[in-house]
Amino acid sequence: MNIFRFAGDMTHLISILVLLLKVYATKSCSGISLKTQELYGIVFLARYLDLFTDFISVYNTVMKLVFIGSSLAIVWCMRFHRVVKRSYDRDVDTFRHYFLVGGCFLLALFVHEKFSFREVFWAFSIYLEAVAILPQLILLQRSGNVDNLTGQYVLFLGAYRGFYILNWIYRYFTEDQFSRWISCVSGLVQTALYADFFYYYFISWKNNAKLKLPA
Amino acid sequence: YSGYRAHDEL
Repeated sequence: MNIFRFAGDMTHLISILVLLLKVYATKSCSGISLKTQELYGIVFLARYLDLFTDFISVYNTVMKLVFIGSSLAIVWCMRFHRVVKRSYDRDVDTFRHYFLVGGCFLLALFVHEKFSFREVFWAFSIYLEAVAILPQLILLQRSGNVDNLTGQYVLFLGAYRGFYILNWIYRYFTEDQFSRWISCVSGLVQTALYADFFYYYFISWKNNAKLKLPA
Repeated sequence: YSGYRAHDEL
């Protein structure tokens, strides 16, 4: 594992901790898209089917369990927690995310490395992760004002994707036979989706102003 | 195709 991959995993972990902190400390999930969180839950469950069949390292196994557990916990809180669920922006979070699930699954049926149960679900999870942030970005754009923790959550998620691209570049030059075009193409798409957000985050940081996204 | 270990990332 190289330093970029590790930095990517850590920023991913930090983003989840920021989200948990926001929900726990403020007992509020305003500004957070339940649709995006549900998509992440599906992404991790579909991708980590290999938990039962393949062992790569203790690190990988622990991280997989943390990602599955935390995404399901957030979804549970937003849906069922007596206090937290009251602050859910139900009327703004209207993205029809089931179309993304269907579309990505169809794509995975046709574009995969090997036509097997696990490989199709793996490809599906990669495609779905690439677009899972869309409901969240649209929710932020519609509500305009973004609170600090929500802004940092999305910032760290974007940083995670950026580091993974550096990781692939590093691996491309240091490993023989490194080819994983499904991950790389999807990863580029996924990172590109954050470009706009990064831009406005940078502007607000430079001006020392509250983050606002244009409608 | 080198098998499932190709999926060593998270």
